[in-house]
Amino acid sequence: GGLGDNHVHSSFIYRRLRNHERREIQREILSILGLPHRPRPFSPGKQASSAPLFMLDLYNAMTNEEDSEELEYSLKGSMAGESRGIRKGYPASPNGYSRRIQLSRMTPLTTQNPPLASLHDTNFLNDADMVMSFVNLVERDKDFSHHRRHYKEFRFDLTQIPHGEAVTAAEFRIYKDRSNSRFENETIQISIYQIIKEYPNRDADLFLLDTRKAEASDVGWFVFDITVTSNHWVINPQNNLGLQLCAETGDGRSINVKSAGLVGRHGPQSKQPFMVAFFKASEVLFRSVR
Amino acid sequence: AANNKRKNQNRNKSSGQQESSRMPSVGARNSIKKEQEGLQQPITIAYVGKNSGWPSDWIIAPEGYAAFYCDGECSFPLNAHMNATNHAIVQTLVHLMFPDHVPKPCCAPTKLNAISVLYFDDSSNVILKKYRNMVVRSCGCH
Repeated sequence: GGLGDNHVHSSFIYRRLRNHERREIQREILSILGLPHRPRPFSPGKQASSAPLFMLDLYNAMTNEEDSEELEYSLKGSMAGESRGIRKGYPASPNGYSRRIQLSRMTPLTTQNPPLASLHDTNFLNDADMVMSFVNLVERDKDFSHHRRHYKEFRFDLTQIPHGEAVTAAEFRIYKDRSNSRFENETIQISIYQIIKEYPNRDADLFLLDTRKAEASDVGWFVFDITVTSNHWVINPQNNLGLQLCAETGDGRSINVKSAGLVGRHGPQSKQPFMVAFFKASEVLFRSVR
Repeated sequence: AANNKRKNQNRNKSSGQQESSRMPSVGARNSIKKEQEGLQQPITIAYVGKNSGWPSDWIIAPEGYAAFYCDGECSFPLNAHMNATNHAIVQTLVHLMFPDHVPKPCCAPTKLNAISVLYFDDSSNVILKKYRNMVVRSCGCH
């Protein structure tokens, strides 16, 4: 605003900070935030990726939660399973987050883009001190056996989690478009497995984590709970061999993941599969007295 | 009476007046009654010498108003029923009387909010971190 701004309190002394003062304040801010150095700025193109969009959605939800008592009321109602504010037509917050919750509550699969924070996430969000998204590190499809030729592999590096954070929930998210017309009246079962052990000449040992059923016409984000697996990987990083996903018809026939409508890493950036984890801090950072 | 050296002396009004008389620049004399040890010390306001030039109407309280001052770190509001403005004035006066023993008035946060920070890490993962109790939304003054 500057000195001429009428809104500035007259007793406030304004001056340009000296370089060393600015550096000190920057250091102090990084110290408060527990960051080793200044985070990299958003680079062009990345913003449109699914994980950053999802995280931005959560960020907006968090920020608006702090600003809006109405939203707090609405969320509390939702958490209690009553969804008081939503059901009784409680006014939506300015950013429409209440409306979004309603959408994701009513229809687990939505056509919304970016991937919306669901009610499920809102609950985690209230408790979480940190949320982190992980990009899929698999760049080339593996050569699976004929039996698993339609399987897709995903890997996430969980070694980058900041010190002092404990996983409270973790999800694998994958987007589904309309399935191929061949599966018009089919129910498609999507399963996610944890890779337990890999072998050079045969398929890996897998452990079934979660299964979802969908109609061919369903469009939206599928969320798989991988909390236990993530905790295991955080404690034992050497056991993090990744996830495998497969799609089957109702009669157990394995089908091409793309035909099922599932968007892989060759799909649009905004629909790329990713992993998100919610954390609770085990240490508390205090502001230093200045 | 707020002076620890004299706390065992008579706690009557006259001793309080003796203490107050050590502040010639302050026209009013307050009798200070120390009834308990601890951070919050009760005092009784008495307006003496109203025409001496000291603006006694600064304190929005009747004669004999039971006020408190903070002996250790000052942080008001002390309690919900106490007037923070009065406390600030009383605290200032007591501090002026005994600058080495009684701190200046200082308000405390009554409602703290979190801030959220969103950033990329070095592996292109995105981190959303919530820092609790970082923003003072209201304090003892308001």
